[in-house]
This record gives sequence, structure tokens and C-alpha cells, in this order.
Amino acid sequence: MSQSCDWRKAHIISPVKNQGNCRCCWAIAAAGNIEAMWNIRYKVSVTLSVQELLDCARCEDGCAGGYIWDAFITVLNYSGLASEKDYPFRGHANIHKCLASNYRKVAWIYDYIMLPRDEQGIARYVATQGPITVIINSKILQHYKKGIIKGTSSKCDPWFVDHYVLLVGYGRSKAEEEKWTETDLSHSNRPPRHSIPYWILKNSWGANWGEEGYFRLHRGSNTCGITKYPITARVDNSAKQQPVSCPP
Amino acid sequence: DSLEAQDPGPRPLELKEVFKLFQIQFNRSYSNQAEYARRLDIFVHNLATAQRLQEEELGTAEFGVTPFSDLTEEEFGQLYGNRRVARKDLRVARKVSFDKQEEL
Repeated sequence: MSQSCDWRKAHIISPVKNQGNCRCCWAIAAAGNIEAMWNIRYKVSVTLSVQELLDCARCEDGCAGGYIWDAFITVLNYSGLASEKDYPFRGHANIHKCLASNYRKVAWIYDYIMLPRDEQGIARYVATQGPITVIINSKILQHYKKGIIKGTSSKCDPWFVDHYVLLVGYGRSKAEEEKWTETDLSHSNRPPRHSIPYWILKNSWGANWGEEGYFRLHRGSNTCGITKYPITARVDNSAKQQPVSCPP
Repeated sequence: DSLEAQDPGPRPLELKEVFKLFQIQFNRSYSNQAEYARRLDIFVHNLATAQRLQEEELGTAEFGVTPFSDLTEEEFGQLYGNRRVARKDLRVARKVSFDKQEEL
């Protein structure tokens, strides 16, 4: 497994979306997962309709929150998803007005799976297959500007998860990103800090939030409950998926 | 060389000025003076929270003024948290339920 992986460098990640006042992180994360997997597997860039997931999901009012598996089940039920261009995002769900049959499907899935809840396994899957969806505790993100979040469980309870995002890679911080200099360390009781391992996550609060719409969480300590539900769609029906290489 | 003779430098921005900059940066306006005062209070509270997070941060993250700095924690959770999935671990809920039954 490589030391780092960033699928953004492969240009298979669609632009950061903004959910606005609609609590549809679940639909945006699912669409982002399928877009990335479709692009990796078939070398075709697609931007999928989040609105279709909101209008056609099994649960009422997709803007009141939802489960990632409901998004994937909706894609399976309707044999794919239309493009964002054909079925654009409106920021509110049109309950009982599913227009799925009106538009051509541009991507579809064969199934979806839950990955093992260990960060080594998650990293291995992301590096060899592609981005996945995870759910985290979003509380600390209200005040986040940039950098790698390594909060204690009291600051970011891993048992209270409420926000789906797309995990697009991982890495380690470089020396210049560290806050403490050698002088600082010699004058404090803090142990010398090595590079910090992190996850790269794509959020759905617009490109002006965080690190151009992305944020980073510490890797290896189940920060904010990132290992709770690692789930991904599969766009290939082959029993053994061929590994792909993620840009380091 | 006296410290008193030195130029104190630019004065720190007052909280109202910081809030004004926030309003400009994120295009916020409030319907009336009472609402403005309430949002200013929340903003100040959030700045203190961000400062505390910063002091206790173990990674490299920076916390501070964000587009959500005029929202209470509850409002932020309601607007951006996925209420349908937000819950404590089911085992905890079950245990509480079991304990209550025992009490009854």
C-alpha cells in the first residue's frame, strides 16, 4: 500500500457541491462515490443528479436527511442515475414527483458494500479501488478553517455520527505544516511530533468552505467516528475487481 | 528603549468590527436590531469555542471564523447534521432502555 493517495490528482473527482439548506449530504456523498468509481472504471467523466436521489428515494423528503444505502438502493431501483445537467439540483425535494423515467441514465451500479471498520483496510481499499463514503460527527466542522483535525473523543464523539462525506485519499503532513518548531519543542514538555497521518475528505458545503471544500481528519484514531460506516458502490460486476493505482 | 515609548502598534479589532467583517465576507444581514444583537452574541460565543478548540487541538487544524459562526451549535446541527442518522450507538440506547425497565 502506498504511503499516500489523492484521487483529486487523477481528475476523477467532480467539483465540490453545496447542499445549501437541504440536508442531503447522504445523496451528495453517494453521487460523488458513483461519479468517481464510474470515472476510474470506465474513463468517463459524469456529474450525477442529486435531485433524482432526493425526489425518488424511498424515504419521504430527502432534504430532511437520509441513509447512504437508501441512495444506492434508489440507483438500483431506477437502473441508474440521470446527469446533473438533465435533472439539476433545486435544493428541495419534490416528494411524489420523481422524474427518473424522463431522463437517460448516464451511470449505474451493480451493488454496494460495507467495508471493514479498520483504517488500514479502508486505506487499502481507497488506494486500490477508489473513493468511498463515510459518516462522521460534524460538530467540530462548524469552526474548522484548515489543517488536520486531531480532536479527542470529547471534542468529536465517535459514537455520534451525523454527516456523510466522500473519502478521496490519505497522506501524511509535511514538516512545514507542523506548528511547533525545534525551539518550541526544547522549551516545552510536548514530545517531538512526527508527521501526522490524515484522511482527505470532500464535503458538500461549497468550495469556499475549509480547504477548497475539503477537510482533513487524523488517520489511525477513528477521529470523529470515521470508521463507523465505510460504504461504497460498485460499478463493476466482476467478482474480483482489478486494482487501480491512486496518484500519491 | 523604554517600553512606554514604543508604538503600541495597530489596536486589535473590536468584536463588533470582527463581526462586521464576517457579515461582509459571508453576506449576512439580519432583520432587526434584536436579531443582530442575538447573532453578535452567538458569534462571540463561537469565537471563544473556536479559541478553546485551537488551544486543545492535537493536530494542525485551525479553527476560527467560518460561514457558520453566527449559528448556535443546535442550529448548526439542525441545518447541516443528518438528523435521520444522528444518534448515539444503538447499544447505548438499548442499555438505557433496559435500565429504565429495570427501574420500573
